[in-house]
Amino acid sequence: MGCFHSTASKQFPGHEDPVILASQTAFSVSEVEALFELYKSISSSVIDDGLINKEEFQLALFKNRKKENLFANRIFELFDVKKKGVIDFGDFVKSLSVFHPNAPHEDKIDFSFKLYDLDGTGFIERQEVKQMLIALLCESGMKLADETVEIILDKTFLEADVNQDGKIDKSEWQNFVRQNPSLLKIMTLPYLRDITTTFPSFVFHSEVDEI
Amino acid sequence: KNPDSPTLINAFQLIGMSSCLDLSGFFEK
Repeated sequence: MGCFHSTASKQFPGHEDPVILASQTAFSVSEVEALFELYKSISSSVIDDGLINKEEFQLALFKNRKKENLFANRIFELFDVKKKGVIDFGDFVKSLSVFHPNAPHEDKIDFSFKLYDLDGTGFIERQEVKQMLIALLCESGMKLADETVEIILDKTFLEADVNQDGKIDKSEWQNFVRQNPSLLKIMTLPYLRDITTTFPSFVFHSEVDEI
Repeated sequence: KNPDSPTLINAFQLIGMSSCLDLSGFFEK
């Protein structure tokens, strides 16, 4: 295999073989290569170092590098699999794979649990859920009295926190999501089905026979 | 307080409305 590997691995630190990435994710080799086209554009948007920093991540998502947001920060932290403060190509593909329509349901449940477990303790605590609710209210301009927020939290924890210890563990989250499947809607990106048609230029850079 | 109110949305349904949890921005040129 020629230029995809030799050139890409020099210019893109942490670059991984698309064939291996395809075998580890819900993507085909062609889709991984198409994602590389997207990755190249994002990772060179502010600093052309072959890695995605938080500013580039937010610029790609919101077209606005200044927007600070609790959820965007948390998603960046989860995409930064190796905890280096930047996202490399392997991190990007493996994380996006969870959002593929064909990705295992369990992977989506795991990712959503980590997303809402803001401090990574292994539990979704009431204070974290309140913090996220307040962030959502600020972002949307919706106004709810603190008492209403507490009522929503009471009701949510009454349903989700089966052992009533004030925090939601992984198994409680799995049960809660089964009862409320719409909660996983944010975990599927239909765009990922069409990634090769969205970034067709990947065929000009591919050296893999599958295409 | 009436935590059993059947009309009440749960906290995660509300949180899921955040536009910042929508990654489709990556694919919009």
